[in-house]
Amino acid sequence: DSALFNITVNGNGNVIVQDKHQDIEYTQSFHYYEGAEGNNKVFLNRSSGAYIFRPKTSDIKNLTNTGSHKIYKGPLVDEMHITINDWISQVVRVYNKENFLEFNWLVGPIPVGEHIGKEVITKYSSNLKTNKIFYTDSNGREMIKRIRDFRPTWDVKIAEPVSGNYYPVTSKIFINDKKRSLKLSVLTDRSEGGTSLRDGEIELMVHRRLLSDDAFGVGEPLNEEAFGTGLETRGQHYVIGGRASDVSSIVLKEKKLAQKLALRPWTFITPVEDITFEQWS
Amino acid sequence: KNLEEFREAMGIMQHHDAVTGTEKQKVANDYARILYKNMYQGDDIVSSSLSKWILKNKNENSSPVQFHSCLELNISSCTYTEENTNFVVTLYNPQSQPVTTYVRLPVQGQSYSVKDSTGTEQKTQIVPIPTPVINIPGRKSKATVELVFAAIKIPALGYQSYYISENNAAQHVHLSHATINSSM
Repeated sequence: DSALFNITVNGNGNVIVQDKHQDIEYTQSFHYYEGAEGNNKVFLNRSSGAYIFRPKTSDIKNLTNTGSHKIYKGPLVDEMHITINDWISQVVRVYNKENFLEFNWLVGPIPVGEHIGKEVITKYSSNLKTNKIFYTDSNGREMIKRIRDFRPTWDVKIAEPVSGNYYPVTSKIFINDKKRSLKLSVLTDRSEGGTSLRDGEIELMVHRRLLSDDAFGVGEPLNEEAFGTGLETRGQHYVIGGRASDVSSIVLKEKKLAQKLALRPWTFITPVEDITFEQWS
Repeated sequence: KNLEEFREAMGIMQHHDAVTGTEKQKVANDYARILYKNMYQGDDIVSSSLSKWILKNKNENSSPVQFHSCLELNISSCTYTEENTNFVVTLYNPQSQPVTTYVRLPVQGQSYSVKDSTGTEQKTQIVPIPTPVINIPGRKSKATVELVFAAIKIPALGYQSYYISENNAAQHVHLSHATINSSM
């Protein structure tokens, strides 16, 4: 009864989280977009690349879960190690008495054997009613209100419904349900692209591997390799839910968490093989 | 000299191509080289600063302490924690307020004692490093587990040290596998 979270993994490898104290439920899942590949001769036929995110279609592709999961519990941290397939895995962590979840993802090398570039996203789908509104930060300063398919200063017609709604997320993206006074935030450990394409959802792009240049100047496809294969990337998302009515409390918690992610203590090691604790002390 | 080169590297890294990753691959490789070299030199700067700071309160004959940073902690790899049975971890808090944080260190042993400077034993946990991380190409590490402990209230813009030693007998092992359960 005292547990803060109930966390389950379903048959698709998706993580289902019940934040028991905040009455928020969300599912975290991985998907990918296929990168558009054009001839780069006219603007509307440009490929997805280093400068632009342009998926071939608006549909996200689901992954087949061929992996497994294991749970490790201890006095300081409970962890769920989830392998989804050969190139996506993650650790979901709950530290003792902490009210947030850490998603520690590892993505790559993205397979491009069938010559299709992929842009991998992770999605947090909640039960919040958000009415097309979400918020992203601005270089870690103020939060900017974003409305899906809308621009505040002109009448916009979004031609590309996915990339047209993607915004930079320097360190934080959140949604809230005004009626229920609930808020769900995702804090990132690096700059990522993010959006909310459906009410209650937060989507963040975590890795990309593309096979064509986008003709914006770099002259190379975004296809980095190391050790003869595509790159692997490991990063973290902190997910925290809370009562939006309790503004000062949740803002303070999120601020502290964001600072923890961005300004972590520096770790230095000194080997002391021949020195006892008493001597060191 | 080290500081000047570090500043130059940080200047180069503010170019918009370095920030967004829109540089050519060979330039990206060169940026990585510059960044690595200067992070490494930055290590020397921090090490000598911390050493002076620590020795300020000791007698003048004490020998300087060498502090090493581990640039591959993000892939759970660190030679100094893996290869040594006794080591000191010093955490510098760059924030202007005290911070409590969990520390994760890649190690090879199954049980460790972690003491703060007053000799108070800290609660620890050993957690396996996930197999996909162990198999990352280019990760040259013997660590298969991580030692976890909480560093409580590291002073603002200050440091806190912990003395860590491997226990011979497998005591206080908090490693537990619960692969049958599907919920946490």
